[in-house]
Amino acid sequence: MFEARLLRGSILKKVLEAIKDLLTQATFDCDDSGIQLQAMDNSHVSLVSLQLRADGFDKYRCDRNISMGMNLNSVAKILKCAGDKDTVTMKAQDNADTVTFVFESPNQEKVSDYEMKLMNLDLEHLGIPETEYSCTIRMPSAEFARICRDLSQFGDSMVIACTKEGVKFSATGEIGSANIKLAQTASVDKEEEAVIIEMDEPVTLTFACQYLNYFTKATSLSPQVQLSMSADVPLVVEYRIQDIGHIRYYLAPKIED
Amino acid sequence: ATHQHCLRVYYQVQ
Repeated sequence: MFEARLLRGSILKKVLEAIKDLLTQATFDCDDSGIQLQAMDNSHVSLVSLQLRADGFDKYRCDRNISMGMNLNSVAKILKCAGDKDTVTMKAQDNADTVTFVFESPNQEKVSDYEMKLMNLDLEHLGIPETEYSCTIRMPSAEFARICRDLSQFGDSMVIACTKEGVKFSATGEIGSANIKLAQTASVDKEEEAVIIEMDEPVTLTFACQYLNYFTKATSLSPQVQLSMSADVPLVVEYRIQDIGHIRYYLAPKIED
Repeated sequence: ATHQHCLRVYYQVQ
């Protein structure tokens, strides 16, 4: 039997909102350490890696490892039926072909359950090595979302150039060109609002704005976002989910033909 | 023009 109960049910609502536009279906791999999900978008240039640790749930039971293939649009529709303050429980019998979501209102007066058919997905799994990146940028997630939204009006690609002075986001297109420079925050009094850059060597890479705007759907999950870059490898955009895990997006850089 | 590699170019399929 698998059962995962989360008092902060809004986390699961936000997680689905953060991945349902990029992925159509994915497998939730559950074991006693928690829930992992890894899937590429249809074009295979971006990937989502979600981790929700068992110890972040208010109750977590996983008698046998279980992989549940789900249509993410359906899951998003079900989770839209949960209130922001509801407790959400996900449960499934061993080798079941359905999963049940139970929503309990804070005063326990309303309990809803939604049963959904599981899918047989044989999605390939990529091995992503732990990597030391040349540049990592920690910044307010709302700031990053704003930059992606603003610059994507100027062109379908964004150049991210990181040096020890700071990070520059640029885009050019028919209407002109745009540059946004963020300097490293000097006095870090409020960590959440700081721009913190760790740079071993400068990196400049180009990415498709469309995917970056999909990634920023995760903004409500974390006040900060971390960008990790090295020459000629995919960008990593990470949103930490407090006390339970993270959601990481990977995006292949655009390279000259 | 530019292109993007599929992520299998960067990460090993397990």
